[in-house]
Amino acid sequence: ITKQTTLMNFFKKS
Amino acid sequence: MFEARLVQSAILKKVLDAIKDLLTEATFECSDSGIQVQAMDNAHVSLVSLNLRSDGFDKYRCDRNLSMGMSIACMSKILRCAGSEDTVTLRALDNPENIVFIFESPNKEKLAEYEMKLINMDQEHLGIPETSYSCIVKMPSQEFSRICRDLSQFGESITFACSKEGIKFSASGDYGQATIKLAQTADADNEEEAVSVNMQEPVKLTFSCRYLNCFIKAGPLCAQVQLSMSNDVPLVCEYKIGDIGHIRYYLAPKIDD
Repeated sequence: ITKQTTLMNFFKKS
Repeated sequence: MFEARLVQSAILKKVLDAIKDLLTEATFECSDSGIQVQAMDNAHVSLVSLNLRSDGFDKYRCDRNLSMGMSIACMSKILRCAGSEDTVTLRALDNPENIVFIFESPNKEKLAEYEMKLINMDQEHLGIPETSYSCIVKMPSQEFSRICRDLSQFGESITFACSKEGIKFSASGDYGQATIKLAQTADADNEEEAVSVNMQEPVKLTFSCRYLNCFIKAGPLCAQVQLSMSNDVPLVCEYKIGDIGHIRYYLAPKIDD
């Protein structure tokens, strides 16, 4: 089973 | 005063077609250097980064920096009203509540103006670090579109596996499995048809078809698409927009739970 990550897992808010 | 003119409104139409399925609204940042948009879809799984350089416009004037929140659906409706040969001009005042789209026919006999209300938006900007990617694949955008559409029939996601040999796309679901392999093209006589693979390290990543099928709407903008990949980081899918700029889509991968 795969889980969808979000961009928040990789990029920081600036 | 902000004014930006493009002889080919068709470019802007294609740009809107390339973002309207992902974004409901977006902030257009206008400055001396051009127009930039950075916006995520509602689920924060994908991000659109659009850059249109001022020198790519036929006329460009931006006296002070502007942040204009726009409804993408409304903008798309307006651009559908432009004739395929029309010139488009975007115009706004310095503290704008509206933006005006002006379409002019090639013989200048028809002039259409559409005024759109701007919207106040919460700014949510992501810092995207400069990354050197393990694999960079360039391929015909039509081929990429075809692969995404074809494999979407077999599963909800597509696995991209890139090695020295080339790139392999695969999808699996209740009905079975489908795989498409593309090798690097031997002769690069026709740049538009070429497949090139620049690999530092093999990569294997899985992405949702739903988003990929939104990205391929940018296909009409450019004959080639560039896929930048590293393990466990978002995909970058880039289409050049003529000599004026680019659209980049970032897509968060699916991971094994």
